[in-house]
Amino acid sequence: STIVLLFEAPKDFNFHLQPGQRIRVGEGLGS
Amino acid sequence: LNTGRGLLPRPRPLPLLLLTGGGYLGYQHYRKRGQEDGAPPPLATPTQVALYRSFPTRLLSRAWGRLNGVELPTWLRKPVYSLYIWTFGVNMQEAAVEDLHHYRNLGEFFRRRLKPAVRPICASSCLISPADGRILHFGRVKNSEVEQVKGVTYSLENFLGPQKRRGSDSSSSFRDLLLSSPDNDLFHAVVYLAPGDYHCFHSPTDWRVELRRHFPGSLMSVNPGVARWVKELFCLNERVVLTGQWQHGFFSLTAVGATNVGSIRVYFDQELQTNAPHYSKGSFHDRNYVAADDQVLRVAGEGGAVPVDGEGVALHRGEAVGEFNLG
Repeated sequence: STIVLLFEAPKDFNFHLQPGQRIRVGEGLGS
Repeated sequence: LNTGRGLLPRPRPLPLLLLTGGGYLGYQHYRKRGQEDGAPPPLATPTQVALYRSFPTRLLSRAWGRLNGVELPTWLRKPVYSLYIWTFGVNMQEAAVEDLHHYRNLGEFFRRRLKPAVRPICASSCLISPADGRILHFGRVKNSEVEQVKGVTYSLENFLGPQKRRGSDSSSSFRDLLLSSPDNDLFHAVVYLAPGDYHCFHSPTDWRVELRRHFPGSLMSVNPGVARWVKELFCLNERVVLTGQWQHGFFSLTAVGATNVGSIRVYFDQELQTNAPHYSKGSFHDRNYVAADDQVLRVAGEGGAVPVDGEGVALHRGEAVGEFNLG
């Protein structure tokens, strides 16, 4: 299964992610 | 014909097998080499997608759900769940209940809860992960196309369905429809949950859900390999789209089902019924949480009625929102 987030944010929004990385509930996605 | 037949050597199974198998391996080798040259993997043709969709995945999914609803005798629980744990790398130390005999069937085991302390909420980020899994893709939405994996896109409008237009401006793009300010942009992130992952999903931020849109659909696998192969996969599969507003404007969370995990529950929406035996193609079912002025909406949550004022269902960062179920 898959969860897709689609959201509006200021243009300078940044993801703190790497493609393919493991992630867990509660960990920061970006700011 | 008889003479002809007499002249041809009788086809021996082994050489025939070697010939066809070798041919297939050769085809695969050159196909892979094409990918190593940096070319994106070839997408499935419409015929291949239609063929895949014609496969009775819903029937399979529902049968799989029935099987996993069968209560296991106590002595069988440990071996069955231990096999599942070993196969999919489940970390039982994090489970709220570690005793395997507690789970009456695999469906219950799949819905296991975690100890609250094992998933601390990041305080410094305005957006947190809604689920355990692997980041399949993330980034800025260009035009009105979203990438399910690098290089394979799907249409935003097909994915979310029609949105109410602001004002009378009909020329704006679908993407502009969603934005509340020209200083903002649309972003997306895709989390893939593997079979051994914890399968509840939580609120990624503080926001209000205004609309739930349930798209019945196919239940193809959403394995990353299939996501690379089937364009618009997320628009073809059964999914539940929650849309609303957060501090920066538009926000949506979508749970996409798959063959083995065909059912989606949203705790504050007891009306939602997924993975039904029959559905009409292309249909979707809305539930609006923004009450008309005089109406006070109350929705039943997992722990009783969830407070809903006229502005939708308020969700807080990290709050449990729903879960995927087997079958």
